[in-house]
Amino acid sequence: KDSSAKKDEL
Amino acid sequence: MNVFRLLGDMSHLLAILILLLKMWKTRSCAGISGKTQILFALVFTTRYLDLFSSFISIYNTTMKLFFIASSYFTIFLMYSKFKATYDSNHDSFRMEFLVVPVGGLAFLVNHEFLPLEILWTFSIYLESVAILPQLFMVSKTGEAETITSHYLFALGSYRLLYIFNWVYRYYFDGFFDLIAVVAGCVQTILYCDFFYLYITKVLKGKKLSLPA
Repeated sequence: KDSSAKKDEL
Repeated sequence: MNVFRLLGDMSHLLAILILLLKMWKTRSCAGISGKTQILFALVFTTRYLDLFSSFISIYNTTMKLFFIASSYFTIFLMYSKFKATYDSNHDSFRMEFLVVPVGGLAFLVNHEFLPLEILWTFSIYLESVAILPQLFMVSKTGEAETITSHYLFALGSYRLLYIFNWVYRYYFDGFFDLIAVVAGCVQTILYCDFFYLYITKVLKGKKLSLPA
């Protein structure tokens, strides 16, 4: 759950 | 980036272009919910605040800029240029019934209690219900222009494709964002009724009409 990954989705 | 996410973004872009084309060609915004467009502008504004602080790619930046610009331009067309054709009587869904609960939920359920993260979460939750005023308006008027149903089909397909993108990313990148996935499923489920009507009616050349 690495949701903190950079928000690369639109 | 994967094929599902690219198709999803293209479907989203297509939806926006169809809407602008419809308004420009018919010089009218009849049958379109201004409230849904306002909610979309709010979704993009709260989601893309990191537009200048974090650079992902040219594609990412240009798409964000286009989504923000087109959402405000659409509002300008509906509430100014083609105001005379805006059907406010049928566009009567109370936006505050969506914004307030979604705002509260974003505070309670998020990944990190930080301003940017809470605003992003708010934007994700809001987008999942932002289409409700539009669907409500279609149900009140009992029908929708064919081009409007194409707009809704492209718009609904975008998040459905994003669900495939999340499945793909889960298995191939190990990426998983529960908030985005749950909200994306809710958003797509809201279109199911419309998808059924679109496939059984519009694709057979009939007009989209809801059972009165």
